[in-house]
Amino acid sequence: HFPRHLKWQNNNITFRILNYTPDLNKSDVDRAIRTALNIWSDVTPLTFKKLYKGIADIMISFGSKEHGDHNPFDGPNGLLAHAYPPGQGIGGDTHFDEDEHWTKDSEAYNLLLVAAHELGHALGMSHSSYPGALMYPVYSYVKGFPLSVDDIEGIQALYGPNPDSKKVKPRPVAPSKCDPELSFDAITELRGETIIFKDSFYWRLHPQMPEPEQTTIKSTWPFIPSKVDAAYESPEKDIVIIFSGIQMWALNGYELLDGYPKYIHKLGLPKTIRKIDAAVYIKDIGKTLLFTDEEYWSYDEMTGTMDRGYPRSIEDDFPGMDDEFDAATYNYGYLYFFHDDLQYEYSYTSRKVVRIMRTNSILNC
Amino acid sequence: LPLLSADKDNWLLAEKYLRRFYGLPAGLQGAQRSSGAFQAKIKEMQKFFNLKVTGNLDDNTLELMKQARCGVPDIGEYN
Repeated sequence: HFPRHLKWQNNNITFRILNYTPDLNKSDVDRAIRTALNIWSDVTPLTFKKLYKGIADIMISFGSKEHGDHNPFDGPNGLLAHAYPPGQGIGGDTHFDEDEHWTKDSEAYNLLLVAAHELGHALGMSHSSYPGALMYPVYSYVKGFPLSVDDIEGIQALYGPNPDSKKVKPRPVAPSKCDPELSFDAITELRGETIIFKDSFYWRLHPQMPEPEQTTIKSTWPFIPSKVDAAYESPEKDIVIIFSGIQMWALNGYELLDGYPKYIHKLGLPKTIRKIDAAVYIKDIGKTLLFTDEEYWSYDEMTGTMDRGYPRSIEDDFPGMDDEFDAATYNYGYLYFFHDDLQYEYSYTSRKVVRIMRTNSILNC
Repeated sequence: LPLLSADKDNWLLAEKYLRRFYGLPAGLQGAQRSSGAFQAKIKEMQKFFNLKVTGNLDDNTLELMKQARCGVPDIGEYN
């Protein structure tokens, strides 16, 4: 909250849209603002009435550079919008930078998401330090209901819960990298970086970055599911394959390759396989190992076929480890298997476990 | 030696960012040296964003400063 917990003194709040962006149809702007307000009214007793003239509690406008409040915008990118906490006069007013390109989808800046964030300020919410919260100060694109538990608790601390007890499914809070019980969903390399998927977030590890960077999956790849089961990179083809359920996606950097998503059975897996737990590409032999429950398969990247003689038992071929994996990666002759909160360093050449570490040691914990 | 122009730009960006969002007082900074106030504000920002708190303008901190964001200050008195 803002200092002194600023809030509106009654629950019936008025708003007025003073002007419109040319980037979108007028009706799309109206819909984005109304939906953004509904996001907050779904979890509180607040109601919002639209005014077409006169002074409303929340005056909404688009402007560029200096736009009348001595708090100028800065041209494209950088600052996207700002809003004032509840109060008389400028209090509650919400301004969008007209120099941005406003959209209805994941391209450029989604007006609905930015409006929902700014209207959060107009209702008394300050910034959250949780990357998964709507009130996090940095823009990231998400699909679905954007409020996290942190946002809901914050707004309800000011106005109380919705009397109709509407069922809303909050966005998950970002996983904490140093949680001792942290497990991973999937790991892959991507053009020299390591990408670690967990829930609807991923960490990006760059050899020259001392700290991992956490982002939502949807903000980078809006077209892939927010829950990844397995992933691997085929560096020769410069693609990353993402598995979720019985489907897979091929990414070339930020782009989705044509023809995807495809069914995982196209790889030659039997229809009984409904999910891949972990996948890892072993550069030295050009094979990708796909782990499903207690078994694994070997896929030849050159021929695009599944190797004969598989599936084989994980327990038989990788002695000394658990018989199921969450994620796997390969580096300089060593396989790294992740299961729950443990990480096994396995020598592929000497076929034995060399070290057992905490899963999150890869995140500098 | 004179700083590379990219370094200078980064310092200016950081100073502007900390002034706007963390209330760094204007006019206290040395040319390219990080003053106590500057370091304290960087630490405040790094803590807020769960970055490694170093007080230095490292790559992670700088990258976050360059991202598109809301214009409302993160913490402190609203102005």
